[in-house]
Amino acid sequence: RPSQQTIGKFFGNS
Amino acid sequence: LEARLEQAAMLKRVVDAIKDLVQDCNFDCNDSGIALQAMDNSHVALVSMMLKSESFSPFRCDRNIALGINLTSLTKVLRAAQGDDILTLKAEDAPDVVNLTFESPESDRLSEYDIKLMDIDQEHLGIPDTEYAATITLPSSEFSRITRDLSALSESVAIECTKEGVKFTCTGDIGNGSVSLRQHTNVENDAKSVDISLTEPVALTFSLKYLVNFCKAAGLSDRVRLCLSNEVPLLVEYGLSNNSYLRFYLAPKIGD
Repeated sequence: RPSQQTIGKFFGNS
Repeated sequence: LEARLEQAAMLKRVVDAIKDLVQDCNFDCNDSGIALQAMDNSHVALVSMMLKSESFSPFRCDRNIALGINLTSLTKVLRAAQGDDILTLKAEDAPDVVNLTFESPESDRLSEYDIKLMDIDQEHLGIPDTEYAATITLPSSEFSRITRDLSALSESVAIECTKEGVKFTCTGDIGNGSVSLRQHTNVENDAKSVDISLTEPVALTFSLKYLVNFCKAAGLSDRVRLCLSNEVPLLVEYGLSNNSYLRFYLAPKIGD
């Protein structure tokens, strides 16, 4: 079952 | 800040489209316009709104300010505006409140509200410039229908884009379903066309709950753009006039 990722995993802090 | 919108409907619809996803938001105002970026509580979806200065007439912002606004409060006040009212947003330097006025275009009615501002300590994310592998532009009503229909069967949807077209597939307890769309040009009404541009095939899985939520923005634009690359968040974009936009990013589901 695929697990839900979070946005923070892909987009860094600016 | 002083920003006058010819039609209150635009702000009413934008706020309506995002208020169930994000609650307390900074409206970042500078001379290029009013921007908002916020994640939902679970940090799975990100809302990015840009209302360019050209969408207002006039627009004046002498100093950069962040207006921390609770969207439930803003919704209560915007409910007092008619769609075709002229809406003006005003805030001073280091403001405690944002002032909204609604002017009826055909009568002398003027209403005026202040909303108390909040200090919102929000992390701001850098959204990388991405060359997406697949870009699908379709009627926003079609996308709403697909997400609604498939969400009745399953929590998740797999979106596969190949040169054959785009396929939305779901599997649930009662069975499974899919919707396939091909590139299609409607000669009578271009808004009904489906445009697919692909540099490499894409297959990703997303939570339907969020996609259904994004579709609350369908009233803002006839068209919606879906941008996908493998293993990165999906971008769902509703374009507004004057290059303003409402974008939603959704993190994928990955792995077994």
